[in-house]
Amino acid sequence: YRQAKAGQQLSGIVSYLNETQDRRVQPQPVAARPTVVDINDLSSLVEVYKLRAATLVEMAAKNIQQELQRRKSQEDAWNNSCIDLVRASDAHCHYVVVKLFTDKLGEIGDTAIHSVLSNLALLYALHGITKNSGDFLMAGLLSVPQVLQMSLRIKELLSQLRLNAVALVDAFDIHDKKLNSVLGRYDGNVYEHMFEWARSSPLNTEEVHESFHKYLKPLRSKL
Amino acid sequence: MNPDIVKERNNATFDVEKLTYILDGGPEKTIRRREIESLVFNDPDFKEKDPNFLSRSERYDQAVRKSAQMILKLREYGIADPDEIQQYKTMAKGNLHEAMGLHFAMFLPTLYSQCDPQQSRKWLPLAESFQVVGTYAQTELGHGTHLRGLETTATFDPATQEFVLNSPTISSIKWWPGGLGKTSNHAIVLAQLYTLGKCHGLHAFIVPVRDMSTHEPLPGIVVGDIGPKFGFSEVDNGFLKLENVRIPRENMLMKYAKVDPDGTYMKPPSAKLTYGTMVFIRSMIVGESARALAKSCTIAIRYSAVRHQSEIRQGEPEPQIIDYQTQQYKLLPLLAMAYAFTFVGQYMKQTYLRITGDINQGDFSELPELHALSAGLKAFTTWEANNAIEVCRMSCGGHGYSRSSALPDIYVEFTPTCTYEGENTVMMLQTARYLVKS
Repeated sequence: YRQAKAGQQLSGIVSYLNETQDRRVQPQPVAARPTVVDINDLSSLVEVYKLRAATLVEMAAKNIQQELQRRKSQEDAWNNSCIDLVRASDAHCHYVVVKLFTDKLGEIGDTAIHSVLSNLALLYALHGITKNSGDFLMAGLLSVPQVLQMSLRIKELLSQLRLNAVALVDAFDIHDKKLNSVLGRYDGNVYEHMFEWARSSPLNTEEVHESFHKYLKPLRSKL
Repeated sequence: MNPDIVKERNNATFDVEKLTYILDGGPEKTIRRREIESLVFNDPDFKEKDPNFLSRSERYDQAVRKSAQMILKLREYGIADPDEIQQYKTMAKGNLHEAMGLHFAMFLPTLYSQCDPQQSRKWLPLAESFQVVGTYAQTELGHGTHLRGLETTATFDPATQEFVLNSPTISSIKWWPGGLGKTSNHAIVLAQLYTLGKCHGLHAFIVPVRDMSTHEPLPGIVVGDIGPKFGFSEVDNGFLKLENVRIPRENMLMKYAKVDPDGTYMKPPSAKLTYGTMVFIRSMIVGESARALAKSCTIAIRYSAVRHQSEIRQGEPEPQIIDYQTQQYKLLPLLAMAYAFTFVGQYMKQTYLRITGDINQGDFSELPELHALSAGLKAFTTWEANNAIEVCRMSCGGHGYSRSSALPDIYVEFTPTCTYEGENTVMMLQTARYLVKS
């Protein structure tokens, strides 16, 4: 952030800090900042995640600056800004994940798979925004009506994706022996196998556990 | 086959096999992975008792047996590619961990990367034939991610040409390394190097901890298991207290830093070299987040397809619980996350291999960004996956609480990723440092 602020050109994933320097990212009253976001367009959502990350990085950096102006040492200023710094890193990583998911779609040739994965990516992006809507609203990146619109879109995506839910987990191709789960068996015969599993528990090796003879029976004779 | 789940599969709008190819990185990768996995589940030697029904000692015993068998079988099949070894092992281990995990993940790689030629000639044959079984002892009872705070000391004695290792305080006792308690007979110990009265910071030393034939602890060595944990029952995470343990000067790993016979210290060419191992492990943990989440989603979503409960319209049959919007809202975003993390894991692996190539050419320019990114993504994905596994477990209702669901195991075996190899908050702050600097 400091290098970008000093006008240095950054390379790699953090280069977005350069762009946003030009645009002077500022938390603004939402009304003042018309934001055009097509909530069905992943690249538009990636852009919004990027600006959210840049905003949080800037806020954290400014918080350090304010601490320093209160004559705090560099170390104390840093420590007193750690909550903001962790949030900024979290937002940065979230942006990277959404971006990589979107980039991956470009490699998918099969149209049916592309369609399903696009829905998944869209769900992931929209869900991330609604879960962290405060960040996006505070930064003036989205309006309340847009966030509400996203919640509606998420419900649509849920019912669309529900159709392929089992197929999508089948695609992970995790063998029953590796999964080792009665509930998650490939054949879905859960209850028979759950009953069978329970009956093989060591506690069931005798019909009457020794504790009955050791404690319960003597207890009765004393009462 | 349960009719519900058959119906679900018939409704799919895409070719599942093709998507599996994409997730594996190509059809040939899928075919090979399945070949390797079938080597395990068709092998009677890997028939085992359900660990849920065994005591801690029996679980450790079964894990050591499986480790030993894996070593022999992998040689027998000639499987040497790291990815294929990983696939074979994850099949054999299931959701659990391997007793000798750190011998492969840390001890051997450190020998490969930090022995000088003479040391390599001596130690590699011993370690590769498992005469020497090793672990990597870094963290201490009172010290973890902050390496400069480690207290174990290694003081050079020019008169005897030996290093004398000590655990000067209780908080300096080595604590946590997998395989240290009962399995290993050697450990690479990270200690503060003192020579000619001056401290030169952290360095690595090969320290014998048990006799190679009797397996008894050696003089000055206090070693054992740290006791039961939330999970990791198969692994003897251990403690190690050093009381004036003497090792020859040649046991200090000297590919980079050196101590001459007269005690003179020579610095390593670049402090960045140790970053490589950290970045590698953290990149792999990102992939681990994806795998743990994929397993959890598989269990919760398949179960939600066969479980019927309550009613949406009165009087009608109980619907599948996956038809409830709330159930979809719990699980489908996590399914999306599992895919997202799978692709991030692939990206991190490719990026690591690419940048390591650059580093070998002496180009360190991208290392700081990769280091910052791997630290941040390790923290981000493990925190998210940790919470997500718990949501999957709860979305299975009471049955998710039964060990038969495997969800408790997946959770307790995965959750340490949030604290080991760098505690997540510290990781996030490393990324923040790079962001603020940038």
